[in-house]
Amino acid sequence: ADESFVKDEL
Amino acid sequence: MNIFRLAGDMTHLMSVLVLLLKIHTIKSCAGISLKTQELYALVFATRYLDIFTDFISVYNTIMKLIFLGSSFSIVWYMRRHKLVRRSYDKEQDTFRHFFLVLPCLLLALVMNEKFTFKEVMWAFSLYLEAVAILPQLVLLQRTKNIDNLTGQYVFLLGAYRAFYIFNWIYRYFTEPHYVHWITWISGLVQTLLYADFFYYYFNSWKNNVKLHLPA
Repeated sequence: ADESFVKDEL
Repeated sequence: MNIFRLAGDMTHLMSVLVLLLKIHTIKSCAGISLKTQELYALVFATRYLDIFTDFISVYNTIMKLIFLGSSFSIVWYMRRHKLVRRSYDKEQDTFRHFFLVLPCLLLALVMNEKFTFKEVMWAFSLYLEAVAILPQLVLLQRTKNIDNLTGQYVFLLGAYRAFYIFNWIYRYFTEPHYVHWITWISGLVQTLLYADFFYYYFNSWKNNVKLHLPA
């Protein structure tokens, strides 16, 4: 997906 | 979520609580750099732009609110609170943090995951966090007697990113395609900046003497 990677870290 | 990241977040939370405890209870910010606190407020403001758009988890949202709230309230305390601001060492805390913000912004414009506002702001926040501690470390060198709470604050702040490095190693080996050079390099530089502080902090703890950084 072109969506940039989900920033799951603080 | 893995144990390293949880340990990192808890250590980071502890560093913020130690600082709030010091400022709120003894109404003193002696030895604390306002410049570093302002940089951290900017780091969180640019890092958590997606706090209301991308929901990750309750934990993630709550921690973001805590870091945003605490960093801005610490800046407010040090600037506005009549008692706390009196203990702020304006003459010594002279690091021109503008010279940290600008290079980080320029670097973020060049080195980012994607040239969008959010991605550039995200990269900027990582570069800025890596160097945000510099005014504080310079201030520590200048102020001779470092009180325990300030020493613990800086130590915890450095330790949290070290835990994150273990988290990135763990995720690299357990999650396919988990490669984020911007985060990794920034986090490594950030932790290395604490290296000499850790060295003196450990020695002062080992020899049970007051923490004293060489001029």
